[in-house]
Parts: sequence; structure tokens; C-alpha cells
Amino acid sequence: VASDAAKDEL
Amino acid sequence: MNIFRLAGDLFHLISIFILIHKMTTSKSCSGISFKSQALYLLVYVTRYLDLFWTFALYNSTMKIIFIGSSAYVLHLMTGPFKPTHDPNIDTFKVRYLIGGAAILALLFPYKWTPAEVLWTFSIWLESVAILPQLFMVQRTGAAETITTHYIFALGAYRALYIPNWIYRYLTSTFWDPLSIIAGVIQTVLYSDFFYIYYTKVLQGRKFELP
Repeated sequence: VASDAAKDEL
Repeated sequence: MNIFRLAGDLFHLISIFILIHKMTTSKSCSGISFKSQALYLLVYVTRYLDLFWTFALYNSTMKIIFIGSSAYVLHLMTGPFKPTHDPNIDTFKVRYLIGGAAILALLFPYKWTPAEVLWTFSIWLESVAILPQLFMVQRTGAAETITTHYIFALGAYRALYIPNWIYRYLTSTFWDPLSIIAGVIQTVLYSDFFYIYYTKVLQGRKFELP
């Protein structure tokens, strides 16, 4: 899921 | 982690420091939009729910700082410095921003789970959370230099995330359309402000709208 990668951002 | 993201996060920290410094040294929150600050707290609380189930030293620390400092700013604005806040010039209709972000989050989350919908909501809401602040500056036609530094640092934070996303795309094919579209919108909203900031404030002149 794309958002999983984005979750390591703030 | 890359240099762009690290610089972006540092600008975010700097913006919060400038804001709290301005308020505590001048004992005033004049020129600061309470509505924008309240939206930011809502953004952080809805986005960082994963504090409860994921831990990473850097991210978790920053998340706690962002939530804590945001709550502290709201405390200052509603408590000690309340008399210096003028609600009559802070009149942006935030219900449309919250409503719009909520609709987009319900329609296009990556997954229909409460945490994912709230995360998506926070991404859209953050992209427009500065509007009450910019609206306030526009209404008064001028801003204190320190307030412009605050808005600049906050804008620089998301602007620096754009080269971060390009870097991540090139090095690990990271691609998150939601974050990227909302992040670009957010940066575009600052562009007018950036222009006036560069042409006036950095040349030592007062921030006044033409």
C-alpha cells in the first residue's frame, strides 16, 4: 500500500 | 532519510521555535491565526495516531514534539495571551476546509479503516491549514517580520519535502500520490507569500502587501 511508505514521513 | 527531508523537518522545528519565541518574548499572539493553529493540532492528532502502535526513535520523537508544541501554542493563545488575540480579524471559514478534507478522506483513502481515513484527512487538511493565517495577513495588509519568518519556515518545510519525494522516487521508486499532490498544493499556496517574503522581508523592508 502506498501510504505504508508515506507513514515513515512526518 | 535524505538531506531534503531532514532539512524540511528542521525547518518545521524552526518554525515552531520561532512561533513560541515570538509569543513568549512579546507576551502576545497578535498576528497569529488561532484557527490555523487549531487546524495544525487537529492535523497532528489525526495523523500521528500510529504513535500507539509503531515506534521509531526519530519519527516518534518528532511526532510527540509536534503534538506537544501545537497544544502548548493553543494553550498560550487561549490562556495567558488570550487578550492579545483579536477574533475579528481571524474570520476564515474553517468549516469548508475541514469538510472538504473529510469528504476527500472518506472518498479516496488507501484503505477504509479509521486510521487510514484519518491519516488521509490529515494530509488534505494540512495542505490548506495555513489559509486562515494567510487570509489574516492579507486582511491586515502587513505582518510583523517575525510572523513572516514563521510562515516562511513552515512553508519551506513542505516545499523541501518535494525534492525529498523526487529523491525517494529515483532511489527506491517511492510514490505516494496523495502525499505528493497535497504537498504540492500546500507549497503552491505559499508561493505568493514566498515571493513577497523574498522581495521585501529579506531586503530589510517591512512585509506589506502591494
